[in-house]
This record gives sequence, C-alpha cells and structure tokens, in this order.
Amino acid sequence: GRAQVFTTVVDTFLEKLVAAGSYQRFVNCYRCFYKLQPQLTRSIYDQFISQLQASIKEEIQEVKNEGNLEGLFSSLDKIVEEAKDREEPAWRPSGIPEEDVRSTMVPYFLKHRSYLRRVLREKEEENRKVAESVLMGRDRIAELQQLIQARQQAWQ
Amino acid sequence: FDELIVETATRRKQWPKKILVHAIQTMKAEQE
Amino acid sequence: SVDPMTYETQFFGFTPQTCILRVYIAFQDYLFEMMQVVEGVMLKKLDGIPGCKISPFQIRKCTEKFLLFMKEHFDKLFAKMEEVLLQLVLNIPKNVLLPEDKVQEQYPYSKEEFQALQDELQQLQQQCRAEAAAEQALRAELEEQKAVKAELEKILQCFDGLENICREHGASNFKESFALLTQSSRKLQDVLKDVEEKSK
Repeated sequence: GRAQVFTTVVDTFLEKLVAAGSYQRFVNCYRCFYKLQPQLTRSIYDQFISQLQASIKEEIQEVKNEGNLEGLFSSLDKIVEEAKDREEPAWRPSGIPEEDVRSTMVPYFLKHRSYLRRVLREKEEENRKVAESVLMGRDRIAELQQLIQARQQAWQ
Repeated sequence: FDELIVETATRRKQWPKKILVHAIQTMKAEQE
Repeated sequence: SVDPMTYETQFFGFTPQTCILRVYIAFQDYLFEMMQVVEGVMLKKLDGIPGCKISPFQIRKCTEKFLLFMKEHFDKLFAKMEEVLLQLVLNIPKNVLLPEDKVQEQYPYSKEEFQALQDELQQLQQQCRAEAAAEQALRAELEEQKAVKAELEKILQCFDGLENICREHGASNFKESFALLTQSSRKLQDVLKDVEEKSK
C-alpha cells in the first residue's frame, strides 16, 4: 500500500542521510574541536543525529495527520485495485467545464425522460377514454334532438 | 499557480453536483 | 513542461509538488537548526575553556563544511525520494477513474447526443402540456354535454307527460282520437242539421 511505501521511502531517505553524515565525516569537519573534546564530540554527534531523525519523523507524522494521508492512501489503494483489470486510459477532465458537466446531467435527464414518457402515456390513455365519453355524449345528444324533433313534428 | 490548481481541482470535484442541483431546481420551476 | 498533477490534486486536496516542497523545506530547516544547535553547543563549551585557541570563526568554518556536505547529500537523496513519491505514492495511474467521475464513463454523451436528449425532453414536455390542454377541453365539453342532455331530456319528458295525460283520459293514440273526435263532431253536426231541417 501507499502508506507503507511512503513510510519506507522516508525511512530509507533518513537512513542514507545518516549514513552520509557519518561520525567520521563529522569528525573530519570538526577536527579542531574533536582534538580538544573527543568524547563530547561523539555525544554532540549522537544528539545531532538522534534529534534530526526525531524531528524529521515528527514532521512526517504531522504532514500525514494534517492531510489525512493514511486515509487517502488507503482509499486510493482501493480505487486503484478496483481498476486493476482495466488497461486503457481512464477519462480525464477536458478542461472545458461545459463539456464535462454534461455527463453529470445525463442520468437526471434520462430519469426525467422516463418520467415524462410515463406521464404522457397515462395522460394519452386517460384522454382517450374521456374522448370516447365525449363522442358517446355527442351521439346521445344527437339522438335526443332527433327524438324531440320527431315528437314536435307529430304534434304539429 | 498552486492555489489555482487546488481551486480548479476542487471545483472539478464539487461543482458538477452543485450545478446538477441548480439545474434540477430550474427544470422543476419551469415545469411548475 | 510542468505537470500540474491536477487529477491527483482533485483527490488529495493539495498538489503533490506542494506537499513534497513543504516536506523538503521542513527537513532542510531541521537540518540547519540542528547544525546551529551543534555549533552553539561547541561554542558554549569552548567559552568555558580558558585559553582556548579555537576561535568561533574556526568553528563556523567547520560547521559550514559539514553543512555543505550534508546539504549536498540531502538534496540528492531528497530528489530520489521525491521521484519515488510522485511516481508511486502521490500519483493516480492513467487507468484509474476517481469515484466522482464515474458518470463520465457511464454516460459519455457527445454535444449532439446531449442536445438531442434535451430536445426530446422539450418535445415530451410540450406533448404533456398539449395533453393537459386536451383533457381540459374534453372535460369542459363533458360538463356542457351534461347540461345539454339534461335540458333535452326535460323537453322529452314534457312530451311524455302530455302523452301520459292523454292516455290517462282514454286517448292512447292522440292522433287517432283527434281524428275520431273530428269525425264524431262532423257526424254530430250532420245529425244536428238533419234534426233542424226535420223540425222546420
């Protein structure tokens, strides 16, 4: 995982730095002081290395805490794992917001389209039945008008 | 430059959803 | 020439380069700080030694020598660490899509396809509106028909009422009865004429 790699890389860096800044090298640079105080020189060097390592590790921990790096690394590992069977490059932002936001809208639009189609279908069916009633009503009115006309003529 | 990158990336992450909310509100208002 | 690593920034919330830079500056500061402390301790110790031939200037030269050496190695090692972190840790592989961007691959609509979808929605909305208007008109007509039918049926009822009255008074077929009545009236008139002539 990324968290492990991160820790390992930092530890390796520290290790190599400490190896480079060896006691021998320290003594070579502070020769005059070493000749005067060899034991103190050793003590100062040990403190220097120990303090440097502690500060660096503390800083790394602070960076991890502030940025929630452990959590992020774990999430990213999961996401990468899920995509492991995929070879082709994934989508990336085009830099044109107008284009990129389209796909965000599509699912809602499709849902809305299904809804409208359903509502339209239901409305059309309902109207078809009402239209039938209207036609029947018209026929009935025509019938009544004919009956009345016939009676009126008979009375006339 | 760094601030610009962070701002752009944050917008890319968050704004599509916000835009969608507004688009839905607009469509619903139009329907009403 | 600079890769801004925007996709990584989208995930982490910070640019990887800035993170690395922050770490670099912090580490460097600690190195300088420690060297200062080392120098300080040595100078303090030398102060306490009477007749010491080592000057602070000499100690400073030693510090600079050691620091230069350390800084050189520090920079080399840090550059390698930076490379590894940017490639393996603070990096999103090309085949990886972040969860918030899943829709981009589920619904890869082109501008034309998106426009067609919007047009279709508009058309459906218009059709729904048309159907709603049609429904209104149909229901209005149904109401009107109800009133008209009621009036017409009332009129028919009047005719039925008249015929019922005639039937109640023994004239089931009014036309026939009226014809009969006319005939009878004529006969009676003829009889009356006859009677009047005979009486003269």
